[in-house]
Amino acid sequence: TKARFMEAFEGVNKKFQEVFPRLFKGGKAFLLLDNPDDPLEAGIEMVAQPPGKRLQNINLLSGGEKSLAALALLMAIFQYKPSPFCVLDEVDAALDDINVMRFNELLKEISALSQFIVITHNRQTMEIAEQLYGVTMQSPGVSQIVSVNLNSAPI
Amino acid sequence: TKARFMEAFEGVNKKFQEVFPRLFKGGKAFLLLDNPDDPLEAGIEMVAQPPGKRLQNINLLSGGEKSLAALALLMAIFQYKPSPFCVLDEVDAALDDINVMRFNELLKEISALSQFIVITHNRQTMEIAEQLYGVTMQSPGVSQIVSVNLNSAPI
Amino acid sequence: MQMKSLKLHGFKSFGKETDLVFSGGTSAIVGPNGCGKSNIVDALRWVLGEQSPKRLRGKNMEEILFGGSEHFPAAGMARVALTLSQEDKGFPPPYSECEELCVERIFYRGGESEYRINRMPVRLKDIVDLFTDTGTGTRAYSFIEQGYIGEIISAGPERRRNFVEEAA
Amino acid sequence: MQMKSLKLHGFKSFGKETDLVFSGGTSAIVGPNGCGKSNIVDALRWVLGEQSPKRLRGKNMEEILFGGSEHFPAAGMARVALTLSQEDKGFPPPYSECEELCVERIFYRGGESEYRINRMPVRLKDIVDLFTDTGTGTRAYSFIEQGYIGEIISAGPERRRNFVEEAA
Ligand SMILES: Nc1ncnc2c1ncn2[C@@H]1O[C@H](COP(=O)(O)OP(=O)(O)OP(=O)(O)O)[C@@H](O)[C@H]1O
Ligand SMILES: Nc1ncnc2c1ncn2[C@@H]1O[C@H](COP(=O)(O)OP(=O)(O)OP(=O)(O)O)[C@@H](O)[C@H]1O
Ligand SMILES: [Mg+2]
Ligand SMILES: [Mg+2]
Repeated sequence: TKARFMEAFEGVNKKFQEVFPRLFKGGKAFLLLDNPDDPLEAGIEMVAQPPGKRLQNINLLSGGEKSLAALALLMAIFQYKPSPFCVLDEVDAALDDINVMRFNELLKEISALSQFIVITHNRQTMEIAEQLYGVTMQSPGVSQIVSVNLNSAPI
Repeated sequence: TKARFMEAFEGVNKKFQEVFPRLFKGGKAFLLLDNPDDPLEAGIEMVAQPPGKRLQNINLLSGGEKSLAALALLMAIFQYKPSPFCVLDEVDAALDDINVMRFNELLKEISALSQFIVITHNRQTMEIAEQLYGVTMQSPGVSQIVSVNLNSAPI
Repeated sequence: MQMKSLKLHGFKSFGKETDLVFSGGTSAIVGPNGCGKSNIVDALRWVLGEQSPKRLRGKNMEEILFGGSEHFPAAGMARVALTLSQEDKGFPPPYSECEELCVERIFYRGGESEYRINRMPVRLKDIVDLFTDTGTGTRAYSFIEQGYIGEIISAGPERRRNFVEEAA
Repeated sequence: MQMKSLKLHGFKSFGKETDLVFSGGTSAIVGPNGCGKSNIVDALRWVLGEQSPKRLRGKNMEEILFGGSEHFPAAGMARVALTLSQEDKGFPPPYSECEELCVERIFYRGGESEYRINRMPVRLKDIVDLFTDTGTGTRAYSFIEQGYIGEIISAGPERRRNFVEEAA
């Protein structure tokens, strides 16, 4: 229904406006309905201004900036209406080390709400996990789980 | 012309069959025309068998395996017909550290043929470069080039 | 609701029976390219009731059966079991008295399927309903698959709307 | 053919005049997200004659002009100059006697363009021809942009064919 969608849209938008400056250490961003007169059909535009840069459609941001903005939206939706668990598969792939760290700080906070499972190749991300599962194929083509020691991790 | 395309196709295919096992440390792969009777219109399928696994369309490989297979094709085309230079923008994003190393070894060899410029966030890749350019935005929104010391690189 | 453990046997690259035991807090799954990490994500979606092979990165459901390797023959069936506990409110009826729930899904080569909750045969619908009622389900933003984060941007305003609609 | 240096001024985030000097061998360009690395790739494509704003990640050519920042006003023009040397065979006519070539492209707000080779005004066509003759050009496999490596796989058999055709 129109009222229900608008309520969710405004709730998520509010959260997004808080989360974005947290991940970007400044700047601002918000969501827009591309057709405000038709909330049931309108698509959602994302506008963002990383600190020191101009306000623009997120399509014009760099690869890593787009990733981080998408993660801000995701975390905003999650904070607005948490699921019991959340699985993230290599969402940090395009982020530099500083942005990985900022995202992980937010993740640690939000993980109080729900159970998070993250798949990653990034050592910083491994360090914030409370449990670590290593997957290997000792027998070719057959997966198995092994215990992982971060200091000796061959990954 | 048909003859010219077929010659390039077979030349690239031959190289691809050599490069793939180099990057995957084994296994095999090859290209197929999806319509051998119509070489001027046929698309190119890629079939791959990483070591210890079954032969399958590359669509069924993992994210990192797809990346590495695509890089094998790229390097095969490059060896078949080198350009004077080649620019690679974060092609190592989905690769684990071992595969980054294997790709970089191949890159070092092929860079004898042409001038390579690689953009990366990966320290291993930075280490194989003969020149390093750091880009920063000391003045927000304005890029500049700085000299980079790998040991102190804040990246 | 908390995931306690996930058991895989015959599902994709998990030809050998494998257990993941969760003990609370954030879990990180790591390993080399192609070792099976994303397959674990697929297994989780599948046991939660995912019916579209496309969302499991395949063309048909048969592709989730372990296809065999040098030392292991192809599997005749794939089985995934997810054990859950519910701390605060308890599970929805008829499981309100249970401390733990074990949701099991089996797929046989040839196309037969079995579904169980605490060893009792149920229909797929019962599994899907259970997870919808507990706000789990396969909400678009509970599972961010490999590459999806880029799609949220490139897929455009319509897809993004669907994403937000799931929170409505 | 070797790239000797690339000069950017007013192009995308390079509001301040910037020089990259290449001294042979593999170069790595590094820096935080959003600092301008991929913009350097766009500048290189552009000075080689790229006419499609889409391949420069924009909707129109005007978007390549530095849009201004807190301390720098927007640019009235964008200029990129690429200096090349040709060791073994020498450049194609009429540049066969040159040791070095400086290819320059300028775009003014309002839409005017200027093209120069060794300071002599030329047409865009002359720049494109020069690079086609030297086997440089914007061959699909000379420039692998961010995210493209995934596309080679997902874009399917037709796109892959175009990729190989460029080597024919
Ligand atoms: N039905 C199946 N039987 C056997 N092996 C399979 C089956 N389905 C997929 N695989 C194998 O599982 C591997 C992919 O696993 P997965 O996608 O989980 O890798 P990953 O650990 O996520 O890697 P990456 O880090 O590259 O994303 C592939 O090599 C594929 O061949
Ligand atoms: N015309 C312009 N004027 C000013 N700034 C611009 C212009 N065009 C793009 N930018 C800015 O340049 C930045 C993007 O640069 P670029 O894509 O080169 O980043 P990058 O270093 O490749 O980052 P990543 O590691 O995330 O890929 C964006 O923040 C964008 O706002
Ligand atoms: Mg994966
Ligand atoms: Mg970039």
